[in-house]
Amino acid sequence: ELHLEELQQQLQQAEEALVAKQELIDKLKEDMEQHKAMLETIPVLKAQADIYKADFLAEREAREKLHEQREDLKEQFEQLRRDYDKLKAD
Amino acid sequence: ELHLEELQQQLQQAEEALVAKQELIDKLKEDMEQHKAMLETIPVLKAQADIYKADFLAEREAREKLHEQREDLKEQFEQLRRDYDKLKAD
Amino acid sequence: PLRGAWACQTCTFLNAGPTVLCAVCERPLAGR
Repeated sequence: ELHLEELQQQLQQAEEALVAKQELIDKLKEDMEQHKAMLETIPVLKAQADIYKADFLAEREAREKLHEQREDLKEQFEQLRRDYDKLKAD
Repeated sequence: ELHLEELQQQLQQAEEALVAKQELIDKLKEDMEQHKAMLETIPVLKAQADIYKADFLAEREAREKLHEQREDLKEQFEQLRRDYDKLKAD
Repeated sequence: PLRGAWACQTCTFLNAGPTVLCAVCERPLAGR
């Protein structure tokens, strides 16, 4: 009789523990779902950074070329200016 | 007697179930840790994209300014060229 | 009904016999 009583009690405790663990599992799974949604933004952010990096490098190359062209033009302008002044003096 | 037998069986099942649920909890927690580490890269990626975007915009502005300067210089050069040719002709 | 049989609250499966987890969704009986 006593043994039966004891077993029933143990079973009751085990079942309550099972319910508690199931609730924890449900909670963890819920959190995992949220994290998964956020993790999906990672490839998008990586792609965005890569695109901006490529655009930045392209702009920088274009700027450097323009800078060179402007310097050449400045050279030619100075040279023409000297020729002009010389011609004027003559 | 039968009832006792049944209770013992149920208790055995409950204990096995508790072990299985605990293993699942440990697995989920392990996955959560991995996800957390990956989630921490999100602010870094966002910052990286923002920096490249700012650099891109700055380069583009600089390029546009250089383009303007080159055009002005070209104008002046053409003008000086005309003056020079005119002076030469005179 | 079978002795100790119970319907799972989550998936409504009727579990025959006094088991501790639902045979279909493996969830325990909340508050037997």
